[in-house]
Amino acid sequence: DPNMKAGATSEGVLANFFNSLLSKKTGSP
Amino acid sequence: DVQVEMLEKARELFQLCDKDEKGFITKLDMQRLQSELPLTLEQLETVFDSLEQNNNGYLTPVEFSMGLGKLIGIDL
Repeated sequence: DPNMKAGATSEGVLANFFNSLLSKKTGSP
Repeated sequence: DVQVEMLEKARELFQLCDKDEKGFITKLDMQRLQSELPLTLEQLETVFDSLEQNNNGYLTPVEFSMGLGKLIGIDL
């Protein structure tokens, strides 16, 4: 169900995004 | 102090997205991150739309920080 997916996962996507940025910042050069 | 630390972190992350140091992030900047982050184009657009407050087509450092703060439960 695409509608359900959009609403329910936007927070998860945001978390994923910020976590990825953070690990990029602190991880490998 | 946690707030100051998070603002500092948000600023650093903002700069990772704002490659041209324009002072704001466009949807195109966000899409460019696809090569660096494990997210799809669609997910990056979702991120942009979630963070954007006034639909003017770009993200300011304030909007970016607020989004991060909201996510971790701190009012930045």
